[in-house]
Parts: sequence; structure tokens; C-alpha cells
Amino acid sequence: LRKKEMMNAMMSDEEIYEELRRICNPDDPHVRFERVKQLGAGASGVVFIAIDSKDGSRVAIKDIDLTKQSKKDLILNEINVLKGFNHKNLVNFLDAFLSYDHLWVAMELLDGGSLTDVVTEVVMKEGQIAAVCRETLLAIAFLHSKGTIHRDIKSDNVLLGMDGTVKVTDFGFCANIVGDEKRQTMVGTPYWMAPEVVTRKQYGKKVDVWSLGIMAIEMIEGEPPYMKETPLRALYLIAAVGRPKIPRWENLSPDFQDFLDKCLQVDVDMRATADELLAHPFLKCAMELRTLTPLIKAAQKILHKS
Amino acid sequence: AHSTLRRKRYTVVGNPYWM
Repeated sequence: LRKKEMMNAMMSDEEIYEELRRICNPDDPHVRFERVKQLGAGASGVVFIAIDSKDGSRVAIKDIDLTKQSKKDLILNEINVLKGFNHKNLVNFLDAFLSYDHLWVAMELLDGGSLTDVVTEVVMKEGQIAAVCRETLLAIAFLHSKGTIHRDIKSDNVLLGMDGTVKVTDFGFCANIVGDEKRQTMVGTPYWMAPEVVTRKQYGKKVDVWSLGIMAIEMIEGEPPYMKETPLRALYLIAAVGRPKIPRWENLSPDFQDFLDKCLQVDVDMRATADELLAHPFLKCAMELRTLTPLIKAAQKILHKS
Repeated sequence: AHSTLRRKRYTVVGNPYWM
């Protein structure tokens, strides 16, 4: 993947289109899929629910307008990552279709929506937070074992099934690294960025662990630290303050406090790895995933998404 | 306010326009 990524970075747009045509399904997506409902719009494309005429199944489609993508090689990288990995905590890739200047990426549909809906609308118990952290960590540890950093861990990129299934999505900004290789390009979402990313130092896999810590704060507070600030000021505060202050810290259990402490160490060497966190006592209090279902339904009801 | 909030959650690659 690292070699492919380096080759992709040096390819011209025409070569990238050629490579996309080679790896994409030749079917016409407009004919094969019937658009049902838009789910959302992100930086890289629009996501909607569609019916696959081949088997009548409902799928999630990400429609990426290639003309708007300055770094098209990232798209190739995303498809290579999607096609290459299969894990119970990663949103499964089904197929990709090229239609003129639009790329349609078909993925499995999780009808519970994103974790963002839950964290912003309902209150989660520590046991439920621990369950989501465990499932997300399993995905992160798997990616890291394959030499891939996600770089954009946040509640928006964690999808839920109605049965409480938890899966990580959006691999468009992944980086493939060999061993302890480091990266420097600032990638991610400001409020979830690790200090070493913000200060343009070289960073590695543990940026995903920091972002998981920020996501845990989302599950406590409903939003990440500094969300009321502008992105630029948030970056300044991350660099200047380092570890964010967590409101109601004293209400959290000692295990949860220690878990957050290990995620949010500014010193990367002091920060835990994904594998180390999977053995943390806090995850032992994780509740069953099905206990997330009432939260998902409540959030969907509040947001009129049911 | 909703659109501002949504923009805040966008992913950035390299130097965003506001830097």
C-alpha cells in the first residue's frame, strides 16, 4: 500500500482516471442504483442511500466529484484501502463505479446513522462509552497492524447499526506507513487533531489514539473541546494548551479518567498505543452493544431521521 | 449556525483556506 500510495502521488490526473477505470466496475451506476435519500455531505463527497437493482439491497453510496478533488491520488488510496481490508469494525466496501467525472463508492449501509447524532442528542452511560471505544479501538488497531493511519477519527466517521454495531468509515485520508515511518502533512479535522499534527511535527499512528480520546469527550460532553471557537483558534489552543480540560472530570470513574489520561498525553511516547488501550480496565465495564439501540432510536426521533 | 457548525466538522488536508 505504501508503494502504491507513493506511485499514485506522482501520477497525472489522466493516469489516475485510467487507473480508476481499471479498478472500477464497468456498470453504469445511474442505471444500477436507484437513489432513495441523501444522508449527508462531507468534504470529499455526498453520501446517500440507494437500492441496488441487482439484488434489491439497500447500500450507502458516496458520490465523489473528481473535478473538485485537488488530490485525486487520495481517492485511489481510499479505494485501495477499502478493497484491501475486511474487518467487522470497518464499513465494508462493496464496489466502485466511474461515471464521467463522478466516482460512486458503494458501501454497506448502517441504518443507525453516525455516532454524532447520538452524542449530540442523548446522554451515554460510561459502559456504553466503553463499548464504543472498544469497537473503535479494534478498528484502529487493525488498521495500524496493516501499516495504515486513519487520521480522521471522530464521531462523524463512526457509523452505527440499529443492533448497536459500531464501524469506522471514511478512509479517504488514510496514510500508509512502513514501521515507524512518520508523516507531516496536516490532515484531519481541527478539533480532533493531535498536538503533533497541529504543530507540524512528524507524526505517526498515535494520532488516532488522541482523536479517540477527543471522541470520548464528545460522548461525555456532546462536542469536542473548543467547538465554540473558530477552527484556527482551536488549533492554537490545542498547540498552546495541549491536553484539554474535561468538564465534570471528577464525576468520571477512576478507570475512565486513566483511559482518557492515556489517550490524551501530549508526549507521544507517553501516549498509549491502540493495542495497549484494548487491554485497559476501563473497557471491562463495557455494556452490551444492544444497549445502544434505544439511544440511536431516541436520537433519530429527535432529529426526525427515523 | 447549522452550516457553520457543519463546516467546522469538515476534514482538512494540508493548508485549509482559513490558515
